[in-house]
Amino acid sequence: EDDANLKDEL
Amino acid sequence: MNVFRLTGDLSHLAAIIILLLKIWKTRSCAGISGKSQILFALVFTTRYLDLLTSFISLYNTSMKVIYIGCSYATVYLIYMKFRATYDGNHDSFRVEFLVVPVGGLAVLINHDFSPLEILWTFSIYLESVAILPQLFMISKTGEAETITTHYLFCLGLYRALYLFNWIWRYYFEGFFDMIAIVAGVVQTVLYCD
Repeated sequence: EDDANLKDEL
Repeated sequence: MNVFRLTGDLSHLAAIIILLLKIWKTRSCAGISGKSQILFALVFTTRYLDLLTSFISLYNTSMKVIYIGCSYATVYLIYMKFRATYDGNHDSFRVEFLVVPVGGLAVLINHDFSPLEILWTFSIYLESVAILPQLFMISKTGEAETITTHYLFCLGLYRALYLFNWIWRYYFEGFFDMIAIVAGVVQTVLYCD
């Protein structure tokens, strides 16, 4: 779940 | 980072720069929807608040700063500097019909009920419809200058490339974000015309 929160896209 | 995302970001950056230079050089924003530009500035503001909280990479941070800077500069040129050339009569799309439903949807459908996440979701949904005032204005004036069509093409291409990026990331990283994908498909379809 936390990687969905990590917004690495612009 | 993959080739689709990089070319997508560069296409997005190109669109933003094309528009800014066009307004600056011709000293006119005729045919440009100021409302769409305000919506884009709102999209970047609500999406890139994490500039203050998390650092991902120099590329990520610098692109976000450039996007925010250029979008506000564009809004400034339209509504302040070259206000006399702003075609308000044709830029008559009721943006509240976009912002309110998008805001409601962001509160209802999101990954996590936290302020930052809801604002991010709001920006994703808003970006998919932010071009509507511009398309509406072109339909009313019945014409689009060549440079505006280049701008729209690059802007449409950017999210289409992101769709490939998401396919790539799902296949190689098992990562996918349904909200971004659905909104990205809607956005790309809107540009097709």
